[in-house]
Amino acid sequence: KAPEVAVQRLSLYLRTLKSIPDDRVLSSQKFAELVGTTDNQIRKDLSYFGWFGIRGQGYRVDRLKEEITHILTLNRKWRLALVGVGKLGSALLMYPGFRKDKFQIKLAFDSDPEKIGKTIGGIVIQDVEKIPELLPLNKIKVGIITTPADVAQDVADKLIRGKVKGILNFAPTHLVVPGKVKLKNIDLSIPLEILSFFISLEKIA
Amino acid sequence: KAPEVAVQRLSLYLRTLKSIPDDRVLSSQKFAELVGTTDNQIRKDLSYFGWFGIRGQGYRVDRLKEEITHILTLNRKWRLALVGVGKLGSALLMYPGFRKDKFQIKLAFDSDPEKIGKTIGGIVIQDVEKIPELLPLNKIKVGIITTPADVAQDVADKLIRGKVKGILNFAPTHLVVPGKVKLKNIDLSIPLEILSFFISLEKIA
Ligand SMILES: NC(=O)c1ccc[n+]([C@@H]2O[C@H](COP(=O)([O-])OP(=O)(O)OC[C@H]3O[C@@H](n4cnc5c(N)ncnc54)[C@H](O)[C@@H]3O)[C@@H](O)[C@H]2O)c1
Ligand SMILES: NC(=O)c1ccc[n+]([C@@H]2O[C@H](COP(=O)([O-])OP(=O)(O)OC[C@H]3O[C@@H](n4cnc5c(N)ncnc54)[C@H](O)[C@@H]3O)[C@@H](O)[C@H]2O)c1
Repeated sequence: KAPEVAVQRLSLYLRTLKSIPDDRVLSSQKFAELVGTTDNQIRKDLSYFGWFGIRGQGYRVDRLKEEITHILTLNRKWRLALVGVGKLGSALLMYPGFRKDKFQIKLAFDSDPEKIGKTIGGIVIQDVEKIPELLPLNKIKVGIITTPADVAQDVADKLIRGKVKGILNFAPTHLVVPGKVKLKNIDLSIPLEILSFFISLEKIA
Repeated sequence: KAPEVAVQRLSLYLRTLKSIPDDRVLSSQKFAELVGTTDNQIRKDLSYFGWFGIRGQGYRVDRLKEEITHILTLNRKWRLALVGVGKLGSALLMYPGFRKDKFQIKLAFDSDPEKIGKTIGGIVIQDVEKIPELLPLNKIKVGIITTPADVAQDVADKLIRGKVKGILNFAPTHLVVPGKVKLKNIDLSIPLEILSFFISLEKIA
């Protein structure tokens, strides 16, 4: 696994590459000069991700841009905040699938004074009013809403003020969010629809 | 909304139609004769579902088969059993999306003596050992598994002995089920992957 700093350098490489036309081919010396590092460092960083340019061949700018973009998306760690630590929220906080390398719930919020200050899955439950202030400080990118439907829009507005880039919504209600915020609604009766469809096919066949 | 008995008659119509070649066109009298009912009854049943054959034109067998199959899949009520009434199971039992006309959780099971006999969402929690006996009695078609991963296969085996046609599995483990049982695994980190991908696209664009 690549050290975190190598992943960070990659975004620097990508920013540099953005100002170079796609049809160019760069020698590693030239590329190092543009970035402001050594060609050894570049070769080493890229080899962490299985990219072994052939010595003397140079790098195709279009291929390099594509490859680094792909690597950055895979390796980025996503810091999440969950709002509404009830039955569903607690199940998600304890779920091993959310604690994989890539996604980590870092903050949890609720409005219930009985819950604020308690710890679940190693995370202290905070007051929902603190979302706009705490999210930017903790570089939170995505909010998960597991509150009742009637407060979900208000919670979404707080998450947006906290500068999230995306919202995963479990509450059965339609949320209005600005275009730049990506919204994904979850409805667990959909997999049931799919399952029931396949069962019916079996029956009528 | 059509009365339940009209939906049941439709499956009788479909069984009759199965023995007739697709390319045939049947008059409503002929169709009634084959089914053993009156042409008025057939016309009335089909009109519940918005199917108004034109008097004197008769019914195309291929269209009728397709249409009734479609209606039967939509209107069928699915009776479900949930196993593992913990955080996630309780959230699903209380979730309005599962109480729509089509899907209804009728039975709930757990192995914890503290929970057996208690009521949640109007349903009494039963002993998991009773699954093979209670499921056929209650015409349960689908089992939902919200237990820890290490007991999920054992629970799946019980559901299969209880004659379910499908399993919705939330436990993070690979289940082995016979070919005739439809299995759908749920992993809530997948929608997160999708969300993070769209956010990344936005960033690099
Ligand atoms: N999408 C699905 O498939 C699915 C499945 C199950 C449940 N749900 C939905 O998920 C939500 C949570 O369900 P649950 O069973 O965990 O409910 P719950 O009542 O157990 O939990 C709700 C939590 O939200 C907190 N809360 C209430 N108002 C708040 C606010 N203004 N700010 C912050 N926190 C607040 C409550 O204190 C509680 O802890 C509900 O909307 C439910 O309909 C969705
Ligand atoms: N797929 C997903 O996206 C997702 C999300 C959250 C949680 N989960 C998973 O869902 C499962 C439930 O999570 P939770 O947080 O509700 O756990 P939980 O511990 O709160 O609930 C588990 C329940 O199963 C019961 N149980 C244990 N052994 C049993 C047996 N042999 N037969 C019947 N019941 C039994 C327990 O008594 C308890 O009530 C876990 O496997 C968890 O990993 C999956």
